[in-house]
Amino acid sequence: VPHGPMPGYREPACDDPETEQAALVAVDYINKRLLRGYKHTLNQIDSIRVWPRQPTGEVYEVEIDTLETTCHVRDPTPLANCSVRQMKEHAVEGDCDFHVLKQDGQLSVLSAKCDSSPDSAEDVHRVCPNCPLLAPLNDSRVVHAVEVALAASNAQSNGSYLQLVEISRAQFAPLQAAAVYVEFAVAATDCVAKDVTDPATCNLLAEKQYGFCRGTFIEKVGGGEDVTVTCTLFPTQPVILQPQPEAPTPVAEADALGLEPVVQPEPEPLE
Amino acid sequence: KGVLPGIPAAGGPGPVIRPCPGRIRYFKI
Repeated sequence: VPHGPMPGYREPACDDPETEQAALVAVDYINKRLLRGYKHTLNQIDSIRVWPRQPTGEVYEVEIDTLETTCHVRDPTPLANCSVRQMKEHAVEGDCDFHVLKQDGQLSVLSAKCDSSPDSAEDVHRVCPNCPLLAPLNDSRVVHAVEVALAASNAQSNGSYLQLVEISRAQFAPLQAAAVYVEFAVAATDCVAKDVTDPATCNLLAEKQYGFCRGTFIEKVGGGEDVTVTCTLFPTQPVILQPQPEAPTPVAEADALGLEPVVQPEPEPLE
Repeated sequence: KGVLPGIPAAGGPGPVIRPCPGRIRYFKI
């Protein structure tokens, strides 16, 4: 029997079904609210505490590690079908803390706090000495590579003119002198790609249609540029308004749990 | 026989399985 007063919480095992269920609801929550980048998947549950909540229910205080997948957040592919970014591709890890309310058998996220960080260059080169590393997204060579790749995609397209939404990922290929590998998100506009003279006259479609492009840009030694690019357009996604969980008043909630009253922000879209 | 959590009793069952952190589903970075 532990010394001192019994804590107000219980600690199931991190691999218990109830713990994993709360963690999976939390991961689904962040993937629905990420504004940019890639979907994340559950990698490990670090810790769990379950607090009783007055008058009913329980609050799961759970800390998890996630790993980035290769699916962009706008990609409707189910998370289960998204590959985890491998270490040799320069993996990215997430570290998240959640409060998940369980009431009447339903789980809903009360608060979420996440940070993500790429693996270290040493770790990447330990598994693959010549693998490319992540490059800064605002590097001028990256921005130029994306502009050339998007222009090439629009030039060969019979469909809508695609507009850049975000540069999602970039790597400098270490062996080829000036090769840049880029991934970026796009959105369809109301212009036909081959007729566009002034892109500023094109507007995003009312019912947004996003897409995702992967390209390789090479600056040839004797001058000139080469680019290969493939873009995939996603089906238009009906806007589903997220039912906001009944967010309890944080202070009252904290008192009920005997926690420090930490004012949790409304569940905002996660950047 | 009462033992402190996390300390296997002498001659008792095998090592105590720590409840957390849980299993790693892919790899750690």
